[in-house]
Amino acid sequence: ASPLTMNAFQLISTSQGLNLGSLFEK
Amino acid sequence: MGCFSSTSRKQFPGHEDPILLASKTFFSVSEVEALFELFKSISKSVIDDGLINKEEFQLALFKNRKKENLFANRIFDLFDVKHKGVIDFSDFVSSLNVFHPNAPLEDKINFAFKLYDLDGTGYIEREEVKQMLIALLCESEMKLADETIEAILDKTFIEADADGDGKIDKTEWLNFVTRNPSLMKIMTLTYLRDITTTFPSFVFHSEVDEIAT
Repeated sequence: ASPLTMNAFQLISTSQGLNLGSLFEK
Repeated sequence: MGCFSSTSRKQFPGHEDPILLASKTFFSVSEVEALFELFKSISKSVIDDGLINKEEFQLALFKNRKKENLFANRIFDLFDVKHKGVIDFSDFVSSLNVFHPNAPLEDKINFAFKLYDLDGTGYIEREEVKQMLIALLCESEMKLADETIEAILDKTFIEADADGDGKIDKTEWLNFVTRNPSLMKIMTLTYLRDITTTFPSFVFHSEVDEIAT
């Protein structure tokens, strides 16, 4: 989706820094 | 077993009794022990002191210790429950508990609010959202014109800031995420459902009788 169709939090929540799932990936 | 147990706990400050931790969280005793295996591997990646420092946390998230990231820093600060600059095992389990699939949505919404309230003022302010948006753009190497960033902020605040005072309070946040449930997806880690399968070695290090699990 184009950034313009998203709100700021939808964009922010795609940050790798918020992807805690990667803690579980060895 | 007594000697092994006490030595183990001395090396791991905050390593509360797994039964006690399980009683305070949505994790079973086996799951707490499996989380301890994960905690051990992260906490020894740079300094083997039984605690997770910021560098170790970033290394675990990005597999790259040089990466400085606003969001990873915020998560670290919220996981550092005792504000000691490090995450001990009890902090780790109680923080991950919010991300458990069975944790109340209200807890997840509150945690996300704290995460985005960068300055801890009790409001998510427009400047904070702008700062996070710019951090995200830098991280993803995406370039947007200033007017585009302002347009995204305008749109976001029209949707989220019901009273139009330029900041999002807790009630406005609750209403906003209720209308945008996808924003809460990052607050649930499905990995936590089968953590004992991901870290089966907990069985070999268990300090708890089988009957208690």
